Amino acid sequence: DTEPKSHDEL
Amino acid sequence: MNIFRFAGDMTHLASVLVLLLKIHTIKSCAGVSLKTQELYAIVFATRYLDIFTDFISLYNTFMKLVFLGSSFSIVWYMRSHKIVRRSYDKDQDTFRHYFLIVPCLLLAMIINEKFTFREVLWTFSLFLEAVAILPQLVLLQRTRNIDNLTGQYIFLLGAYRAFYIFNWIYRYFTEPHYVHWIPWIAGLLQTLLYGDFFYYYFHSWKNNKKLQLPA
Repeated sequence: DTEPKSHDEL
Repeated sequence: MNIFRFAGDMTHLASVLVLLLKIHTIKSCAGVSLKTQELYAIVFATRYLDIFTDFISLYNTFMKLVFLGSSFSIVWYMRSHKIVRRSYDKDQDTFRHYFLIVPCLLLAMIINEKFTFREVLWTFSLFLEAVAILPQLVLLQRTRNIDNLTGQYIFLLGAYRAFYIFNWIYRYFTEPHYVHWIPWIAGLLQTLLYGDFFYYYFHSWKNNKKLQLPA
């Protein structure tokens, strides 16, 4: 399970 | 990473540096809300729980450390530094934290992408960040006189939020399946809170006058 893409933001 | 996201991160970083510059070199935190700074420390502590478990990039990890370190050191300066804390407008900065923290926590438990500990706290951090500037804006309204550094600090924070909106628009059109309603709505609300401030900021800049909010 990968992190949602929004979590690659600060 | 696109240019808007990078510009957003850099204005965010600049805002923190401006505030640290004021506190560290002038040894004053006049006009700065400790409540807002404490809320930001909570925002970063709850959002970056993944800092040591999920590696995204060196850039991300580095920036997370910077925001965590700077927010906690600003709080430390304002509460504990023997000179800085004397300039704190304690009697004017009376906004109650829990009026913001409790509703944000409840809302994050109801509205979230996944009901897990980390996901709920991540969502909580988005909601809390959206409203964390309120004690600062209330303090500005009360003291009315805003020095240049405090004005620039708030302006840069608002610019950071505006750049993030452009970043989401860009990502929506360039990345498949990039739809995230929760951060978008929280982020939009947060940016709107700066609207009034922006208006007076540009007005004073255009007329080359000191920034002053109406009573």
